[in-house]
Amino acid sequence: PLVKEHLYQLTMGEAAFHHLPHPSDSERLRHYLPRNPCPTPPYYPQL
Amino acid sequence: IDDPPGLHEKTEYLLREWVNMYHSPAAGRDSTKAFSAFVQQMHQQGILKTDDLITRFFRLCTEMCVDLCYRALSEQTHSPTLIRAKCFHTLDAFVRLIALLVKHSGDNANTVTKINLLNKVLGIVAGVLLQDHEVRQTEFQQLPYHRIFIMLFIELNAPEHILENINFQVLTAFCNTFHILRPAKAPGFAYAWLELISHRVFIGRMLALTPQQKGWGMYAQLLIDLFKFLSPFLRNAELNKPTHFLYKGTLRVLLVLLHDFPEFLCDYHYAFCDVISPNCIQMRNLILSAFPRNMRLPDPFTPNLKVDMLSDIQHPPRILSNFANMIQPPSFKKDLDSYLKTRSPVTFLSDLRSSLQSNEPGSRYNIPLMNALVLYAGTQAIQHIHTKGLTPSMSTIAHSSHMDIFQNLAVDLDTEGRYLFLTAIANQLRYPNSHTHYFSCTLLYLFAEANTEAIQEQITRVLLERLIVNRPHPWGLLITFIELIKNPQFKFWNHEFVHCAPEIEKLFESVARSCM
Amino acid sequence: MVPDQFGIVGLLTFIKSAETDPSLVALAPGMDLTTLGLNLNSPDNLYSTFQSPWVDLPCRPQDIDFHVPAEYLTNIYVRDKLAPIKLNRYGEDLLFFLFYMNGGDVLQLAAAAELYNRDWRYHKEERVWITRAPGVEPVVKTNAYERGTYYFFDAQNWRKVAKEFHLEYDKLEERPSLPPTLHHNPNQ
Repeated sequence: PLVKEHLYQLTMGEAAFHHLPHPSDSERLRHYLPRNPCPTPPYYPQL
Repeated sequence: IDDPPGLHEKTEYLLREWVNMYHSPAAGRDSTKAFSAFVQQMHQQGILKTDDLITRFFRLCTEMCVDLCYRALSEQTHSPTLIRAKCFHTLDAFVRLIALLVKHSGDNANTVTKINLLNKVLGIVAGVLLQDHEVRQTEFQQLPYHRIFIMLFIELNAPEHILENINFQVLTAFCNTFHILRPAKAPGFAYAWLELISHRVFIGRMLALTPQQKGWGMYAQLLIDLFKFLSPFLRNAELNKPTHFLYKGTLRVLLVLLHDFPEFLCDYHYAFCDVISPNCIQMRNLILSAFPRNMRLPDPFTPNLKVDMLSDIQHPPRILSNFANMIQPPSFKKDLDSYLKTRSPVTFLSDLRSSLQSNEPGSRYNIPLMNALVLYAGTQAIQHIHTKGLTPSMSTIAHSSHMDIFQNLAVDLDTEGRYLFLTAIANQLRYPNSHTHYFSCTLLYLFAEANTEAIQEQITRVLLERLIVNRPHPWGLLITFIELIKNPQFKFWNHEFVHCAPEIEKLFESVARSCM
Repeated sequence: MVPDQFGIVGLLTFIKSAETDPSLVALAPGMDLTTLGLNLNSPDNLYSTFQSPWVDLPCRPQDIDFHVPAEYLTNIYVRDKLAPIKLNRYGEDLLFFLFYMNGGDVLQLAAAAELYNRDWRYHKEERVWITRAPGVEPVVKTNAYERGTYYFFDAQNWRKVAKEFHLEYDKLEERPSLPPTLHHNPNQ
């Protein structure tokens, strides 16, 4: 069975899951054309 | 504790000043003009007088940057983009200050001062993170720390002469810090941590650009940290959504490594398999499927493939783990070496089982010891056969002290121990090399010579479970299984366990069809 | 046979459990690794465009930072002088560029809306932008479809190509709608 430490890790991991890093967190600030992610239609090119 | 009176206010003033100077058009190229003026201010405020003051200054700056981020993140009305812009406005300035102080610490030739300062700052940020993690618990936010680490790493890997001179020490400093902050120690930082160690600049530096593969060992340690963290949850198949997400992210990173740096996975496969839970079959297969890029693997489905004739099976793979040292205690290693050399005393074999057992909670066997024993005995066997001018085959591997050990383990262990033992053997079935060939022969020999059907059933089980998962599949696994089902010597299809249930029959037929 | 989880029956039991328990799927049959958004057949390195372990797309070219000469970093000197971004001022070429280069971004939607304003229509099945050839009326026109000569924007070769086509109206996207709150950008 999972020990106390593992259960603590699961709890912390679950909390962190709700504010995951975003790719822009590792990128320079873009003043002119920042990322503005939003849902786009599935038939639009994504890549 | 006990910051000197007024230091907090001085630090706040200086940090604010620096942020303004950093963002001003008058900052100059790479903020150098601003930096020269700012260092004067730091001197005037007495910040650079003592090591203690410098340390406190950095700690307070880090805490202020972190506090600012928490305040920004709590503002519900703003968009995520705006919140991040607000946080990064200060964080990026702070990172630039650190980078400049490191670059200009001591004179140009003095790398020690620079690295000492970097280690100090990284240690401070890590310390603040761990304290924050402990205090805030589920309210902990990774953003400020993630930003500081990645932007500082990118800054310190700019193509500048001063930085190129200290690059390996910079990489070492970051790897040490990431090891301190590994997921087991800061699980709330785990996602940011994986993002950091899989960042394209980090991977590039650690695995591609650093000469003579000097970064490989440190990177392997970080992956081991990750696998160790995941292992208890994967072992228990405890895949709640967050853990499943982390596991999937890990698979993505491994796929990148398999594609771009297969030799890295080859060299460290042993260390990785030691910490990956036995039921993580696909992840393990991914690592075991790696082969050197200059190698052309013969198609395992080639009819009448003569594996014995491949030149690659003469050559041992590189294994950058000291598995011999993992055979503990030293007295056991001594007895093992003695038995391998002299095939005595016979009591060594009867005592083997108890030597492999473990009192660790949740683990009846010492898996790392089992793996080390198997690989050590196998490599010694290969050496022994080569010294006789022979190559491993079903006949040359038999009737030796090495095979005594393997046969004894196959017979004497209970089903769990046998499963772990056979898993250790199957972990060596990789690309064409002397280990793959030897251990393939060993598995087939154990099957042919088994005195109970249970042994044959478990050999089949260990191979089958690796074949029924989605790709990739290691070359050595495929050729071993194909040999087992095709070679009439093994009478594979005559065994009851192949036909015991319709689903099992269908499963074998399906796998055999895809193999043949 | 081996009666516990370490034999063939144990394996079969695990596989059967995985059919109904999603948390076991990842371990038992495992995942189809070709669906994780990585081009495993790429002749180029993957790490150099690897965006994140949590995203199944590689980096967009504009997101990959490089160390460029400091002289190139002019934004801080000119940002107050830059004209705000107004898509109705730009040529079609730039609008197509913005559309194709900003997948999953508000800018893609905004470019699509401006192309719509200029009588381009996005064909949802063909996944291509179409407009009527100027001055050329459709040969056939009904409530449901029309047939005639149209310009297709070929994104692979980056040019407009005239083609005869049977155009069904229900295959065309309606006017693209932008999200209610655009994120703040002082330049827009």
